[in-house]
Amino acid sequence: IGIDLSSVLHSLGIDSESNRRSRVLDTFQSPWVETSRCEVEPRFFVPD
Amino acid sequence: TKAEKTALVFTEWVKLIQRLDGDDETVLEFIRQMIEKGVLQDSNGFICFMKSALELSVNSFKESDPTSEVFIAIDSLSKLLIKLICLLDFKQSSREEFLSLMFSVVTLVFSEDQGRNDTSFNERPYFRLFSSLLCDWEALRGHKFVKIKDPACRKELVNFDESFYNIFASFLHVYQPIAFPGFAFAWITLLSHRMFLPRMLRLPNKAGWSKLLLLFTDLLNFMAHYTKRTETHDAVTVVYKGALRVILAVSNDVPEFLVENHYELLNNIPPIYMQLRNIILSSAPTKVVIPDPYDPNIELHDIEACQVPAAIFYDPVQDLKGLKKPVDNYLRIPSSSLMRTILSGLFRTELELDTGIGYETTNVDVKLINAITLHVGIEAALEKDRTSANAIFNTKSSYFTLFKGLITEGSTELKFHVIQAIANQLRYPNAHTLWFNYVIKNLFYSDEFEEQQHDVQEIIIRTVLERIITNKPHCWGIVVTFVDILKSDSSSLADLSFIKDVPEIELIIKNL
Amino acid sequence: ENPVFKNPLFSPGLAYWAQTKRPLLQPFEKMPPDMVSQLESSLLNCPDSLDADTPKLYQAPLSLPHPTSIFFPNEPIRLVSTETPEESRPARDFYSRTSLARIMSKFDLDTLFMVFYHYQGTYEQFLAAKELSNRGWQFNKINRCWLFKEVEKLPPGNEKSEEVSWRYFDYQKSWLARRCGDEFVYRQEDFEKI
Repeated sequence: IGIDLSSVLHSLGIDSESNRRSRVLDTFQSPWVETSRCEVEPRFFVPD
Repeated sequence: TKAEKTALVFTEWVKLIQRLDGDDETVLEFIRQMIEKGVLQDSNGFICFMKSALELSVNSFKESDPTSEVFIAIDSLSKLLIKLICLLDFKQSSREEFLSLMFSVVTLVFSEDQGRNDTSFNERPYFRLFSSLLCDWEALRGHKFVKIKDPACRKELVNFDESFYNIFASFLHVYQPIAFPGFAFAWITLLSHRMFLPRMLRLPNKAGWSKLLLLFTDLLNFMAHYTKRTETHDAVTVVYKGALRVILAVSNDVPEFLVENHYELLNNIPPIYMQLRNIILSSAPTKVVIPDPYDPNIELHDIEACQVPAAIFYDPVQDLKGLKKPVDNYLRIPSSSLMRTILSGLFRTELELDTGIGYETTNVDVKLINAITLHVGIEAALEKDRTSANAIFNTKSSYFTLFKGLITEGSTELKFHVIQAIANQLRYPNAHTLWFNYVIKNLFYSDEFEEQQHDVQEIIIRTVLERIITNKPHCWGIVVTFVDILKSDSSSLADLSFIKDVPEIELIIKNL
Repeated sequence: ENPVFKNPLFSPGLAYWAQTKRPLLQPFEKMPPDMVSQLESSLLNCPDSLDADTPKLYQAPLSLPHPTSIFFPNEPIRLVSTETPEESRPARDFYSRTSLARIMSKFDLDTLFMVFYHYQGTYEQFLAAKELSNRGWQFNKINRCWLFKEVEKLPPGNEKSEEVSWRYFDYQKSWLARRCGDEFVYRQEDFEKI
């Protein structure tokens, strides 16, 4: 039967209501909520 | 000893790289001397050094106070390796060979560590090494490696970028959970790493998709193998939860990956993971507009998107085995002898275990059935573009009669798997969904099945219903098909014996 | 018996590695006890987001001398608010959803310039640059200053409907936003695309 995915989507930062889709894989902390203790530094580029 | 000398050199490196920026002249000079003075003069030298450095770093992690910086040595090693990829002279051998050698040495040290220590093995330092390599590589590659001053080197690295990720993925495949269960959770974390997964998904020309599909297959394979209806270990349940979140994230960011690889992904997911299957099957390309499937005025043929065939990355034709010729020949000129050939090719010689809903073994080659079904769907859409819609939206066309033949002549089990395979193509609005909607409706209402008609109808209703009674998401194509069937003949549907036999189902149908 | 297994360079790791191929070729039907304990051990040691974070070995000292001189103003910069309303902001990229970016969206300009000029090459500098850019400031690659275009609507009856003036943030001397001279000419290629 599966589960109600709304809390899972929320934990991922996916807003199903919003029109604008925001990427989540680039700031993905961990596959599990329990090990997503802190935000991780995403890729970035600083010009010289 | 040589090992002690190597350890000393590495220790010096660890101290140095904490005090200076990686581009400092002193750092570069240190590496230059490592090469000139024989520490890294050849492959054997590199293997010795790498083994020693890695063992030292892992021990450093094990012996460090957990509240302190436990990864300093590992991170230093990562930094050195990335620097070597940039600085070494690659005239004799390639960067690809060097990277493979590097990962091979890690694999040897890793294998020995986990082999010796079994349950006291700790995956974290190895995870950290892979993670830091990804982060350090990412820091280097920004804006096409613009930080590399030498233009020739910069060009080489730009060309090497794709190989870096694919070689990394190849080695990740070596560490798959079935082979190294002691690394399983670190493995899943690496697969979904922010510096790996989005990169692999977005490499130009889908260059990372083949390897990525292989890795997802490894994950699903592990889950499929150790999910039992009676008792599934708690750890496997946790693996499932992680896999679910990762796949949902992919569905959000790059749904095209799931859309174009749905066939191969589903080959590795047990049927009882219905919601996970639905997530994959209900993914749609970002630009496609999904109309309301419950809209009573919906006309599938009028939907623009339904004229466009679904993009396919993993072509099922490679899985047709000896049946490609008979199937293609049948589509050109159908004959009963070709039908018999195809049918006999679908049966297995041995039972295969499967965690199905209501069954535990299969006598038929489910993967082959899936391959044929998708292949015929692809060919049908191509035929429509070549000739006309009437060539395929026609119960006399070979495209349709192939399925009808399989259903008529096949056992109940074969009927079931064929219908399941057709249902797997009822996805977002596209030409395949449109055609298979036609196929399944015509199979439902066909009066040529005689005494088998109720069996066929029961299997179709069961197949569609089991995909809708789960929690969302539900596939657009499945909902539309179900609504079609309900709309056209709702009164006699509720009267069907197999519906009346199960009061709960009767209630659902009546409510719907 | 293969000679590669006798090579001291590959031993004993290769032998251990070869053993892991067995479950791949002949998967167990049910998880044997040692596999269960390995899996549980992996779960116990599962890396978390801290383990996956970017390594930081060398931390550069602050890039410029810290402006603690008495000549530097204590009160915050007073400028017409450059904060654009939420809706008209550029399409949100994934950075804007991170907590650090959200915190920076509440920083004073002072603080943003401080982070930008003093934390060279860092993620914080990058985010400060993004935030300044979101607020309409542009970074001049030549003089390394941030510039802001002020558009003043003139009352009707004037020859022009608006008056444009440019301000730059003087990070080297006064730590204030100053008006650019009349000779200033805006050239798009001099500015960094953030």
